[in-house]
This record gives sequence, C-alpha cells and structure tokens, in this order.
Amino acid sequence: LQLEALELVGFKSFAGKTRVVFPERITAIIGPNGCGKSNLFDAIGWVLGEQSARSLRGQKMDEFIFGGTKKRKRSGLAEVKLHLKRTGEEPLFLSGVELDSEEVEISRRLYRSGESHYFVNQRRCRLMDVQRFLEDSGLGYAGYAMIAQGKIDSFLTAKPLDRRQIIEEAA
Amino acid sequence: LQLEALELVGFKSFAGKTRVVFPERITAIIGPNGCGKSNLFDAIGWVLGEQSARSLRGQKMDEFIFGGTKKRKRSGLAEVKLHLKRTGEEPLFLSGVELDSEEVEISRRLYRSGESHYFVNQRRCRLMDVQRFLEDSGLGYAGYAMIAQGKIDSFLTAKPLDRRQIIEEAA
Amino acid sequence: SRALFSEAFEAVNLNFKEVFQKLFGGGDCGMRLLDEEEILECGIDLYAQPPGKRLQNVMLLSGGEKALTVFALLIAIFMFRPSGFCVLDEVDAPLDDANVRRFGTLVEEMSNQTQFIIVTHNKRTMEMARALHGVTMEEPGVSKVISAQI
Amino acid sequence: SRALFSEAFEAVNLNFKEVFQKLFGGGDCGMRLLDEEEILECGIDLYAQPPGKRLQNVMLLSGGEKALTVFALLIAIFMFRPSGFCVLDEVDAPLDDANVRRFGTLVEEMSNQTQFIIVTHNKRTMEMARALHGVTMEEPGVSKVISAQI
Ligand SMILES: Nc1ncnc2c1ncn2[C@@H]1O[C@H](COP(=O)(O)OP(=O)(O)OP(=O)(O)O)[C@@H](O)[C@H]1O
Ligand SMILES: Nc1ncnc2c1ncn2[C@@H]1O[C@H](COP(=O)(O)OP(=O)(O)OP(=O)(O)O)[C@@H](O)[C@H]1O
Ligand SMILES: [Mg+2]
Ligand SMILES: [Mg+2]
Repeated sequence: LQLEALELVGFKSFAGKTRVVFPERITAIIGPNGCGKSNLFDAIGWVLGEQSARSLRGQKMDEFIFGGTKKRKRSGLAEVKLHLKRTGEEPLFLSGVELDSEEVEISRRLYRSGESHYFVNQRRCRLMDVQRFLEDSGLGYAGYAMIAQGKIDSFLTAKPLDRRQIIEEAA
Repeated sequence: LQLEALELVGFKSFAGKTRVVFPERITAIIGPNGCGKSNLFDAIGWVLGEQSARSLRGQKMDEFIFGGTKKRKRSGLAEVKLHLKRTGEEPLFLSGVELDSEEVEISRRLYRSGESHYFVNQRRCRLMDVQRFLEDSGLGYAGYAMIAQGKIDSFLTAKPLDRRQIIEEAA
Repeated sequence: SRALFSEAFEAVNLNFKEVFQKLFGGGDCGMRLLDEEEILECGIDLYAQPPGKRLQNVMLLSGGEKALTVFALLIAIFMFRPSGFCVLDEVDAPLDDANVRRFGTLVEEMSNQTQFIIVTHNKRTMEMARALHGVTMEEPGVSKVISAQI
Repeated sequence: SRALFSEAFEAVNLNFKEVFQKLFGGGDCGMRLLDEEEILECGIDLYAQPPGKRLQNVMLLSGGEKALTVFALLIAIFMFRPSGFCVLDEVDAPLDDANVRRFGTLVEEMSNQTQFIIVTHNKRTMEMARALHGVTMEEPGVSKVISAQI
C-alpha cells in the first residue's frame, strides 16, 4: 500500500478542511515553528490507529479536536481520512470480505462526546477491524515507520529496560 | 570580569595545546558534529569549578583527561586556563590578599591519579578559594550563565519539583 | 526562606515575560507554583502564549516554541544572577528563520552588558558573531581550533 | 519467546550496522544486551564508533552523533518490520552539513522501496523532496497547507 493523500478537518490546529497529497517518493513538510507540521504527522499516525503518538502532550480526548481561537469556535469533531493505493496483487480482506478496489480509504472520527467512528472504504467498522486490516496489508507496523519529533531524544534518555521494549514489540 | 582567552591541553578531545581568544562581545564556535565544540563549552565550566556540567556523559574522573587514540597516547593530565580581565574598579581578594593586576588567570589541573590542583594568578589554592573568589568577583553564578546542549530538553522533561530547584538555587 | 524564594520567583517571572515577548514578538508567559500554600515545597509549571494563541502549559506547544520558551526562562534566571558573560551551546537548533532572527536581536541587545560565546550550526547566528572559532578533528579523535576574526 | 527476541535482536543489529555505516561514512556500532543470561529480562545499551574514534557507549558521543546513531537504530527496526512508507519529524535538526548530506543519500536510496514524508527546517533536505507542502498559520491558531510540486 502506498500513501496518496491525507484529508483532515477539525483535527488539532487544522480547523478547516485540508487536503495534502503525496504523489512522489519523497515529500517534505515545511513551515515556521508552531504552524502545524507535527500536527500533520500526528494525523497520519492517528488515522492509522496509533494511540500513543506524542501522548505526552496532553492525554485528554479533546487534545485532538480543534479547540477554537478568539475568532473561531471550537470544532465538535475531528476527522482524518487517509487515501492509499494498492501496489501489490494479493487480495485484501476487511472483516472477511474481499476488497476489490485499487483505492483504499481509511477514516477516523472523534466527537467531543468521546465517541469514535472508524471507516474503511466508507464502511463503518471497529478499531480492531482497521488494525487487523492494516496488519494484513503490511501497514500494521506504522509505529516503526513514524519517527516523531523528540522520539530520538527520549530513546537516548530512556533506561536500558525501556529501550528493550522497542525491540521486544518488533519481535 | 570579562573573558579574554581559554587555554587547554589534555582536556577531553583537545590532546594538544590549544588557545581560544574572546576579543569581541559575541564569539561563535562552529564545526561539524563530534569535532569538540561542546568539549570547549565544558572546559569553560570546568575551570570555573562547575562539577556538574554534562555529568550525564560518564561520571568517572578521567572523562575529562584525553583518553588517547590509535595514533596518540592518552594524556596523564588535563589542564585548562582561563584568562580574564577586570572591568570594574572594586578590589578583588583571594584568600584575604588583594589582587592588584588587571589580568586574572584561573587554572585547573586534573591528574590521572585523581589529584586536582587549582591556581589563581599562578598561586596554588583550594577549590573553595577559587569558588569564593569567583563569587566575590561576580562570576559565582557561572551555572546560570551556561546553557549546555540538552539543558533545555532536560528542563522540559523534568518533573515540576526538579524544575523548582533551579529557582531555589538562584534565590 | 519563603521571602527569598518569593522574591527570586517574582523577579525571574518578570524577566521571563520580558524576554519571551522579545523572542516571540509578543504574547505572554509565566511560571506557576503548583501549590500556593506550600511555596517552599511545591513544583513549578510553565505557561506560555505565543502571539495569537491561547495560554497553555508549555508542554502543549510545538517543539520550537517549547525550546524558545525555556530558553527565555533560563535567560531570565541569568538576568537575575548576571555574571558578565554567557555561554550557549546550540540553543538555536530547533528554531525557524524568524525565531533565529529574534534570538539574534536579543543577543546583540544584551551584548552591550554581557559577553557571549555561542556554539552553533546556524548560518544566521554565525553572521552575528564578530569572532569565529572553527573546531576541527582532522586527526580522528583529536580536536584543533582554527580561529578567524571578522 | 527467547528465539523470537534473539532473532529480532540479531536482525536489527545487522541493519543497525549497515545503516550506521552509510550515515557516518564508516565506523561501527551495535546494541548490547546487559545480561547475556537473562535476555528476556535485561536492558539494552548502544555502542557506537564514528570513523576514526573508539567504540564507546552512545551516551559519550556528541549531540549530533548520538542523534544520528539512534536514528540509524530506528531505521534498522523499520527495515525489520517495513511498511511501504516512512514519516520523519525533524530528525535532521542536530546534524551538520556532511551528515545531512549522507542522511539525504540514504533516504534517496531507500525511496525506491519506501515512500517518505519528511518534516524539516533544513534546506538541503528540502532540496531532495520532489513535492513540498508549506504549512502556515496566517490566522493565529489555525493551520493551512499550501502545496507545491517540483
Ligand atoms: N486541539 C488543538 N486545537 C487547536 N490548536 C492546537 C490543538 N492541538 C495543538 N494545537 C496547536 O498546534 C500548535 C503546534 O503545532 P505543531 O506542533 O504541529 O507545530 P510545528 O509546525 O511542528 O512546529 P515546530 O517546527 O516548532 O516543531 C500549537 O500552537 C498548539 O497550540
Ligand atoms: N576524555 C576524552 N578523550 C578523548 N576524546 C574525548 C574525551 N571526551 C570526549 N571525547 C570525544 O569528543 C567528541 C565529542 O565532542 P563534542 O561533544 O564536543 O562534539 P560537538 O562538536 O559538540 O558535536 P555536536 O555538533 O554533534 O554537538 C566525541 O567524539 C568524544 O568521543
Ligand atoms: Mg514540530
Ligand atoms: Mg555539541
């Protein structure tokens, strides 16, 4: 599976509808301090079911929903959609049903109530279905594919026993 | 007191006699990763009696003495000299004796045996005399004047109670 | 003692706000005592509001914003206990061009009273220096200094 | 289980050395188990030797050397459990020009098999990208994306 585009609305500092495409092998995300680059990083991890990305930065549910500014009301929900394209020939299954489209769309929604919805190709499913699907399609290890700002520093300051965890999980 | 020059030999990666001058208000230290810039930073703190600068990076005494390479034998001692110039009119005292020179030279030597020697204007004295002298001449707070690589990150990850210590010590 | 700590706390907080506003071009910030009753025992949290944003715990800011905020605090403490010189090791690493520029302006302003020695990889910061020392390791494991003055 | 862990450990260690040597232009490195008897319970230490230097615990290396070494390990783990894409957030921040260049070469080499999304402030890293997305906050507190393709 390869990434094609990311769409988000109401997610962290991305109040309005935003679309980011990934048509190339190497894409750079640039901009000044505090403009939202790491928030985009978080969106990718979040829609892929990563719960722990930068969880140091506030553990509440609404850390992820746009919190409003003086000029804009806060959002009622955060939604991220990731568009992917199949690169291989092997069949992909979601909850036992084979997917025949070349395009795959994974969505995650979070309401202020705390309610979470997950979708694969617009079909509602549970988080564990999404995670199962991602594992089968070779994206199950998104955790190792994402190196967050500060991850290198925290690995260095981690105790040797905590460092081992990273290898253990991969094993 | 203002800094005029730093001389070092056998200190960390500075095996040979090295002299660095500070004739201007703003001096930059540049160079590739691992070339020794932070070691120069450490030398300034070390000669001023700072014991804790980057003490995470190995607590043994000979962390400070050049450890040798394939081509060069390790050093038997580390020596750092800091040349300062008086800027004010007030008298400066060292162990009760008034210093009348405009130039002040502070030295620190560490032998592999673990023995440490301290000198102010080439007069041997104890660490506490140097520290007392520095306090009297307005250099007693070198700890606050030096922001080490990684100090900002460790302050951020420190618990609130550890952060308070930094204010407490200044009070 | 309580009085000494309060005095230091208030003085540093004033400096903190002043320096923060110069580095961010506005905004607000402050240290907060976690327990107003036990000021000799409680921890300290930092709150910051870059221009246009809401006041929040510094931990919720971006990587560069956090670094610049803590740098402002450390300079605030230095101003409370000054010593004629200040040595900085790569404090500008996570900053964007605008923040590096404001950092440079602050250093130039403070350099009338304070001598600065700054370790940096940043071209803009190097431009502000009037003397440059290049450190090299041509012979592996052995550092040498090549000095240049401008 | 013991066998699974050993297998992962050895495989990652091989990748670690390979990637480290590409990023440093030589040298050596490895993870070490702190207790050979209790491999399911013990901690892990990292050892590294940039070209020409002695093998030592990674904690004794310089700021940039440490960061590059840990990055090599995290990439080594990714290679053991690959996923077709890789997202990096400012991993090049503490690196000098030569190291940024070798980092870029590694990314270009890996990009045949792996799609990269890289958050960066570094001009050289930006040059390697074939699509650039600029994130801005013209309206304070609200992020927008301006896309450009090369
Ligand atoms: N739920 C939310 N609602 C509104 N704004 C938010 C929310 N979560 C985070 N933010 C804001 O997003 C900004 C941080 O963005 P981010 O960490 O992505 O910056 P960045 O571009 O990575 O910067 P740097 O280059 O410094 O790392 C902060 O100003 C923060 O207040
Ligand atoms: N006692 C010692 N003897 C010999 N070499 C030493 C000693 N202590 C430290 N070193 C070496 O000094 C080097 C680190 O230097 P330093 O931390 O000053 O680099 P730096 O220029 O600050 O790099 P960076 O830009 O990555 O921060 C390391 O290679 C380390 O092995
Ligand atoms: Mg960031
Ligand atoms: Mg350094």
